[in-house]
Amino acid sequence: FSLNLLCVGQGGLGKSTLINTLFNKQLYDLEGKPTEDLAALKLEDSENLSESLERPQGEEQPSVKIETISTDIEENGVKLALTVVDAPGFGDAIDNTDSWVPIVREIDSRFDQYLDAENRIDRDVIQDHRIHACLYFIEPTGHCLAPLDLEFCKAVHQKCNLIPVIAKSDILTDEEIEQFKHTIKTQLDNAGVELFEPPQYSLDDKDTVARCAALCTRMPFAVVGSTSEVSTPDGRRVRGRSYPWGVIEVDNESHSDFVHLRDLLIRLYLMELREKTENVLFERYRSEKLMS
Amino acid sequence: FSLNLLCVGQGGLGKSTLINTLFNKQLYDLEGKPTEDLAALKLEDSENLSESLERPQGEEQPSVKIETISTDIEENGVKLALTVVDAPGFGDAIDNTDSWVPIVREIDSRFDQYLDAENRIDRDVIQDHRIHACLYFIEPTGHCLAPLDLEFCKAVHQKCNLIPVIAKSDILTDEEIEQFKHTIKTQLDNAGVELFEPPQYSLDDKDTVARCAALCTRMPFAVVGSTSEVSTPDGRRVRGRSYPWGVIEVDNESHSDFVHLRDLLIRLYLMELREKTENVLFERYRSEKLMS
Ligand SMILES: Nc1nc2c(ncn2[C@@H]2O[C@H](COP(=O)(O)OP(=O)(O)O)[C@@H](O)[C@H]2O)c(=O)[nH]1
Ligand SMILES: Nc1nc2c(ncn2[C@@H]2O[C@H](COP(=O)(O)OP(=O)(O)O)[C@@H](O)[C@H]2O)c(=O)[nH]1
Repeated sequence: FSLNLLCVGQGGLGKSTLINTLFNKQLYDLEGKPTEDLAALKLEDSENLSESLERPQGEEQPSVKIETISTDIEENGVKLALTVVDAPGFGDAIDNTDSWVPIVREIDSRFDQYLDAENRIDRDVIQDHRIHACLYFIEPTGHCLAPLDLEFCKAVHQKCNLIPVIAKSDILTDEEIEQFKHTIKTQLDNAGVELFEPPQYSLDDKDTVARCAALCTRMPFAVVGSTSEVSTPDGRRVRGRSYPWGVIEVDNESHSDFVHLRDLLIRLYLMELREKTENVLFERYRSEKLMS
Repeated sequence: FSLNLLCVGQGGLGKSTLINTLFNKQLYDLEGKPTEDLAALKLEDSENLSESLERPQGEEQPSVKIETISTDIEENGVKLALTVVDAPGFGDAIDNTDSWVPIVREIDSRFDQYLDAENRIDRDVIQDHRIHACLYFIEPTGHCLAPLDLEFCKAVHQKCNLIPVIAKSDILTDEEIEQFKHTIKTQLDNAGVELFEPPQYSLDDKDTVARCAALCTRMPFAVVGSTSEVSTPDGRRVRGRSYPWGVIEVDNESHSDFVHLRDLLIRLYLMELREKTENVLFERYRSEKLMS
């Protein structure tokens, strides 16, 4: 199976760390650049960071780039051809007007690529590069969504399965998270933004229905990411972050929603994400294209 | 004594919380609005928040506003007439071009106000509204300063004592804080930005010199703010934030630089901040004004 995941958010929100954590593989190194064998793809990005430390400020900022990393993942015995599409520069400039446009173009061009492939004679070997899900990283201010967040969500929710996450949620207490999630959901509702919802089937048993409902109410997922191994006060070795006042455990359900995001994305609804892309989102794109 | 403190940073970086924590007084309530007796000043701000949840998105965002809160503070038996100048809206829009301009204007207009007052006949009752220090809140990404941060710092460092702080620094581990501080200082150096440095006197004893040097190396201060009282695992009641994995104590030196910021601002260098404003920054403004 292929899984094409679009990851969007301002720099420094822990996107590369979260991807590494989700797939338990060092796709990105500690500076958020692709690891050795993929380094070529992100070389431009690391050059930008050192440049931005030296070049005279006020010079025009680089606009949003689209970068791709591909690798094979094995999850529960299932082989996944994973592609992560990243958009460094999004939200990082002084003026972020239209910064979502290159990203929307990328989603569309992948739909176009698939339309072309469908029309070829050897269509039984179509490679699916369409975006199956978009993880949108929200800054954990605790207040409300920023105008840029809403513009982005409105621009993409009809084109790909949108899964917003509250980045670095360890900065918020449990009460603050609850309040923040409530405000975010209200704003998204008011803006008419649809989020990915695992579909309900009439033949589902009670447990499945309950689990699906529980997952939906938890969105947007308040996540924490880390591939570092640390020791807890009671001596266990866990993936997490170590502070003077305590240790956050990534795989601990009471510390963040990480395990729920991982379940949704990889263990429970991977097929649903692909099917909705194929049957609903891609078809919507096809008919809009035919009509224009 | 008057202390006029300018506070600048994106929304949600804990500015109002930090002010409440520094002066141990609820100047701002839990939503970052001035408390009851000062509510009138910030009424417009709270209306904006509920409006932004309801109004159609894409509508033009409000630009940067300047708001002021004044109150009397008693610190170690010394009475302070504290004024906090806030700039809600800074850095919060999609396009933040020139968002520092209203703030620079505010600093200048307060200098102008003092220049006028000096020229009056009753100049022995001059009220000093000049900005004595600017606390600039840096987003704790862990990467580097954003272009907006640098533009702001360059625009104000010659006009007021600039004290950058890393907001909500509990999101970063100790190693990440060290690395981040190093990167920030490099960028500020390269941009020619001067930060407030407690002056050294030739008659200072070794301890004072050492303490001053230690404070300088700690900048930008990695702060945490909270007025909530929480219980530590070992049963103490402290100001802090309580998480499932531990309790951050605001007044604990090993948890953040908060006590160092408080010392610099209130206990050790309050006079130096006012003197530098009077003797250096205001005089620079006066001569630039005379020459233009
Ligand atoms: N507090 C906290 N820090 C994180 C988390 N995830 C990553 N970080 C740190 O945030 C910094 C930036 O992470 P990175 O993954 O490079 O962000 P990116 O620019 O969005 O790819 C690094 O110092 C990470 O160690 C998290 O969940 N919580
Ligand atoms: N993790 C963390 N959260 C904080 C800190 N200070 C404030 N907060 C929380 O951040 C949110 C916004 O704080 P606020 O002071 O209103 O931010 P402002 O918009 O900059 O004035 C609130 O939920 C605060 O409880 C801090 O030092 N660390």
